[in-house]
Amino acid sequence: MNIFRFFGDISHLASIFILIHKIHTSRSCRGISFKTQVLYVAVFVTRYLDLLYSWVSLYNFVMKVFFIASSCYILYLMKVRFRPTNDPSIDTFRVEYLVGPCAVLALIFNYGYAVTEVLWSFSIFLESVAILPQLFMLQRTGEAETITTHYLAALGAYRTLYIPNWIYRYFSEGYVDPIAVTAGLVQTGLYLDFFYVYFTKVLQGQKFELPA
Amino acid sequence: AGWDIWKDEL
Repeated sequence: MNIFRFFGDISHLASIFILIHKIHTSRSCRGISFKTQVLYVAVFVTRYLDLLYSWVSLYNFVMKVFFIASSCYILYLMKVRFRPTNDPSIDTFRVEYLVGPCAVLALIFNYGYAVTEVLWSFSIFLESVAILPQLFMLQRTGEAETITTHYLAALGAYRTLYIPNWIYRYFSEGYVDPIAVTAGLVQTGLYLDFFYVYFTKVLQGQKFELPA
Repeated sequence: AGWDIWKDEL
């Protein structure tokens, strides 16, 4: 564990708390892509199957359980508790275009032909693109509530912090995980556009609005 | 193997 990864994980936790806080205080999940949230559940469940057979640390265990539980809770908030505020008509990204290629990539690039290894790879690839339905929705509506942009910024910060973490690990452990790093770089790249608007508008006190 | 050690990442 190094500070980059630690603060990355904290940022990831923070993003989830921000999202839950947003839904509760506004009593609405408007502006949140249900599809992205479903993809996160799929990511966590397929990656953390190792909860059942391997022990890393208490930190690792608690975080994994939290990510699975909180992502399921968010689906519940969106589909049951605040269902009327969820508008599927603007959440139109075709998820099959993400899941299919990720499944193919996982079958080609993995660390061993075991179900758990292929699913682990799949979850890494899927996480890297899971935010796309959300970003697509943002693009379509052209604006976002400030709290929603804080959620995305925290999520993007988590991914960004993993990059110095890998550089640190490369020097301290002499190894780089090619699958995690490649997918991670792609994932961080997806946030660049968002970050630009976030830093130039939201953090200057303006509303998140995309040029028409 | 290296990749096995790295499975400690979330």
